[in-house]
Amino acid sequence: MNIFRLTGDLSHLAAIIILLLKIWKTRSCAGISGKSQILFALVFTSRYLDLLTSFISLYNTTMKVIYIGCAYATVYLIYAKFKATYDGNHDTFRVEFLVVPVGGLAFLVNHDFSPLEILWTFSIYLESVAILPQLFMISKTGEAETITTHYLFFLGLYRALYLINWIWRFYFEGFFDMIAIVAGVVQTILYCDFFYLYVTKGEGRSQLSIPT
Amino acid sequence: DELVTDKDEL
Repeated sequence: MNIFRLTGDLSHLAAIIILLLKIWKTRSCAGISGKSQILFALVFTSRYLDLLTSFISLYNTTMKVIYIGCAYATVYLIYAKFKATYDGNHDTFRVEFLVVPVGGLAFLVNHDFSPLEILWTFSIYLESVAILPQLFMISKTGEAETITTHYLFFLGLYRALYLINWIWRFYFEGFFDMIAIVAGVVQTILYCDFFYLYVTKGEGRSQLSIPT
Repeated sequence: DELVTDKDEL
């Protein structure tokens, strides 16, 4: 494991924990897209099915279990515990427009036509666009709380670091996974507009808005 | 191993 991969994982973990703590501490999930969080729970569930079939390392198993656990805990907080604070009226992105094409693509373009690999591919494609309901919600309400922007920053940083990790692995290990790389590039590009606003407007301001 | 993709990466 190289440093970019490790910091990518830790950045991902930071994003997940930041969101979970924000909701827990403020007792509110206002401004958070429950749909994006359901998609992330679906991403982790479909990707980490290998937990049931193979053991890679203690680090690997621990992180996968934490990611899955936190994803479902977040969904639970949004749709059950703090349901009253959920901003459903603004969380109107049609997720079927993501899930259905992504599912179809996973069937057509994958490394191996087996259930586990199709689900893995599905999760890679879905992850690349899973943040769209959240970005859509922010563009609709015109603002995001600072802590939400930190969440998005770490979530975007994670995939950007994974891209560097893949460049590293290509040079030093000859590792190359076209599906992961293309989806990773798409995912990172979706955050670029946000990154720009985060850096230029984020500091010293309490709110950040993404223009439609 | 029947897994073709890298399951080490998260």
